[in-house]
Amino acid sequence: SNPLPLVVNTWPFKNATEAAWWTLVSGGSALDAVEKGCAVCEKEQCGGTVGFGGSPDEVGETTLDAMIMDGTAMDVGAVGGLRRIKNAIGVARKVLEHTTHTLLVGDSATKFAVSMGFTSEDLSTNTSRALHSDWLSRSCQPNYWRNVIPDPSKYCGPYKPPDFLEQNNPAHKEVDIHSHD
Amino acid sequence: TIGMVVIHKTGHTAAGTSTNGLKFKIPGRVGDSPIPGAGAYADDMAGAAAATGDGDILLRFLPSYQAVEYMRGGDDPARACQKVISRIQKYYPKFFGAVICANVTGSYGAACNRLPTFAQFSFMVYNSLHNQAIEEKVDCI
Repeated sequence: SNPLPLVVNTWPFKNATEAAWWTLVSGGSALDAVEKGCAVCEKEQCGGTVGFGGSPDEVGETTLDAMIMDGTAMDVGAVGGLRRIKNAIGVARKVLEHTTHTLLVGDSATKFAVSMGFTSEDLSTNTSRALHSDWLSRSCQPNYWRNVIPDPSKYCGPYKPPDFLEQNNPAHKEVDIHSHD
Repeated sequence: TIGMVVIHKTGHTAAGTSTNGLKFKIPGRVGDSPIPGAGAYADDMAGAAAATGDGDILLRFLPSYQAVEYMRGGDDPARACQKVISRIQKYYPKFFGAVICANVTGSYGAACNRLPTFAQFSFMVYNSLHNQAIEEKVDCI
């Protein structure tokens, strides 16, 4: 028998699967189902890897990435590095519906979201703050730096390219003989 | 990351992702999730796919687009997912990643890169053959 409709999602995030399914059963489109399903995970902070309060960056901030794609119209909306807005998939849907762009990123994506009626709020929680301070207390390990100084496998930053000091050593600056008192 | 693919009973497809990314990332870093063809991809002519894992690596291979193209070429969803993982394995044998795939007839599959600490990948399925969401596992390759 025909197994359609079908919802498949990564990880055992069951509430998201059910939210998508019931959206379909109640007459929603495939796009509606993806949006509702992913939004459940954003609210529930699935696995700590979705939504606010998880995966702080090096300065302790949580930022969100999301996309939504309509396979009929080959239409896409996406946000990257979204700050201070919890419902990233909702903003991605607005990018799809109200712009001809595909991807909006960073602070400007936040401004777009606010103009679309989303609330700007702090995405940090005690959990993400604790993760961050614990990371700092472990000399910022692990991190994603390489070929920099100080040794990123031992120390926190700020980091510089190894030849940075050499380039910026005033003693090595060319003297401009026309620039003098 | 939650990656999700939906095939409507009319055959219309949609896909999406949402994530807060890697822990302790360098500020400004964006992974695969919001990039069409990387985090997710959907095309009514073939099917839909979504990826999860180390986005810095996944992003370089456009795994979701590639999986949909394999399905367009006739591979079943599980095989399409496996071929994508194999491609990435050649360059990054220790990458952390998994892909889910579904075609427009409602078949689905998944694949993942086997690591000492990641031998099976769990994903959720809900279709008209079940009356509830079912957790399925796939052995990583």
